[in-house]
Amino acid sequence: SKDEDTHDEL
Amino acid sequence: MNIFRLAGDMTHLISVLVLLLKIYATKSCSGISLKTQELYAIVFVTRYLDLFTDFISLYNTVMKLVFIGSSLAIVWCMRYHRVVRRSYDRELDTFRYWILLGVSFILALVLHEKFTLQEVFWAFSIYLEAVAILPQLVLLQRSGNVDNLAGQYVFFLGAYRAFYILNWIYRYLTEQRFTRWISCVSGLVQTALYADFFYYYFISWKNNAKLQLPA
Repeated sequence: SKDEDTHDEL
Repeated sequence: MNIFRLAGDMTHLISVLVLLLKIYATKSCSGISLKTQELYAIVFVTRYLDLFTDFISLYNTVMKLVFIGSSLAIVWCMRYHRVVRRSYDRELDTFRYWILLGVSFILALVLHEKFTLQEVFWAFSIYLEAVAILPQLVLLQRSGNVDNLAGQYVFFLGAYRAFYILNWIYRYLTEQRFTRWISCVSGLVQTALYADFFYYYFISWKNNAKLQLPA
């Protein structure tokens, strides 16, 4: 899903 | 978001604030490697290309702006501020960091999550961050006197990545799909570099001697 692909960590 | 990642981000923020404090309070950047600061500016610019395209959270966006802004401000200060620039150890800060840039970029072309511009630059920034501290460690070794703010800067910078390792362990245990191998392995290499520094830093602190990093 989208959120798994984007890097949510800094 | 978990406590380890929040602690890591806060420690990272502290390391940047310590550095800004040192430069503004003492109007000096002695003991600080400009090359490491330039590498960090490249790390943040290439990692946060999604700043304007992917909105994760207000926290995420604000922190990205802070890291990009502070790293560029420090580089500007060390290069152009008429007082600060005079205290830069130009002749000691001679690490050939083009090697670090080249190897990280080649590695990113080979190892990445997806072959897109953003993902290749993201992987590049992860690999580059792991080795970005090397010019600073070499400078500390050469300048001998571990100016305590410079030492504290490296300490917090190392602690932040150690917290992130706890964060990756936590996410591995709690999330069914763990896809952060690039960050995790690179983060382990990065922390290993600091562990080495911490060992010699602790020894010098215990013996109240000058920091002697191995050649």
